[in-house]
Amino acid sequence: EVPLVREIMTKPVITGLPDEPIARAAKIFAEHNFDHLPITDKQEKLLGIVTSWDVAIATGTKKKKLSEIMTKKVVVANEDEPVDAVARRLQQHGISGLPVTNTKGEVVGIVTTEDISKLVGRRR
Amino acid sequence: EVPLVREIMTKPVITGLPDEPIARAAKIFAEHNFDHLPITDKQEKLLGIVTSWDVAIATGTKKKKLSEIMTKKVVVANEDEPVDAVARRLQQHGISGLPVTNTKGEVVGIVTTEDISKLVGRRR
Ligand SMILES: C[S@@+](CC[C@H](N)C(=O)[O-])C[C@H]1O[C@@H](n2cnc3c(N)ncnc32)[C@H](O)[C@@H]1O
Ligand SMILES: C[S@@+](CC[C@H](N)C(=O)[O-])C[C@H]1O[C@@H](n2cnc3c(N)ncnc32)[C@H](O)[C@@H]1O
Repeated sequence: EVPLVREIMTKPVITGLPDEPIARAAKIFAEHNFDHLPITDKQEKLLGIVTSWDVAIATGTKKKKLSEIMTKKVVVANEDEPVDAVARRLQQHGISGLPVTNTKGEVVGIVTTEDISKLVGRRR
Repeated sequence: EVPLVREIMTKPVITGLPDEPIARAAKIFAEHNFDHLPITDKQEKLLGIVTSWDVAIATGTKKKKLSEIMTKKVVVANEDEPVDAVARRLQQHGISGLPVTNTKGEVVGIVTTEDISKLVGRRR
């Protein structure tokens, strides 16, 4: 009845590396028309997240790398969770997207308030 | 049964002027933890919209004013519309928020995918 995250998430997910410049996130957001970039190390371990909000507020500062603006304590979803639980988690943290992890802790997708809002618009 | 926009929108709405610097939008986003800034003239006529995405992709460019990065053809909602129609409009345009206007065309609030996603998270 309530969909699971795996049914509405976007995959594959595009990620960035912490030493990449902030301009790289800007380029990715521009090319793909989205706002969320999980940051991983070269072994694909999740280290942080950067959103267009982080890049926007870095305007006019001297910050250079993604590591300097990323949020390190990342709130995530598991692909088998029901969407209503994820909607509550987004609201609780005042954020608009969650990287989705599998049972091994690997990032397999991303789910956002845009994906959840789509469900409300479905014609019955 | 389906809520109306007026029941879930945020108000009052904070707006910017077209000749203000991009840094002003960055400051407003940082202070208020949101991503959408409708742009109006001094008579409060709606001229455009700037989101954290617009500010993010302006990184490293020579743009200075909000007028240089705003989207001029603004997609809006009316406060008496049902939320499911608004959810479809957001999805259709690939955007995450709509300024809300009243019958006089004045901007009275803002509604986003975060507001709509909240409804999915409601405990029944
Ligand atoms: C409070 S939110 C408000 C703006 C916007 N809707 C967003 O999510 O970025 C902004 C901050 O939340 C952080 N953030 C976004 N998604 C996150 C997540 N899944 N886990 C941890 N922090 C997150 C961002 O890195 C940013 O610093
Ligand atoms: C294609 S969206 C994708 C990123 C993001 N979620 C957002 O809405 O900004 C980015 C563009 O949509 C524009 N946009 C956002 N809300 C809009 C609205 N209500 N009417 C017209 N354009 C809008 C922004 O100005 C930005 O140039």
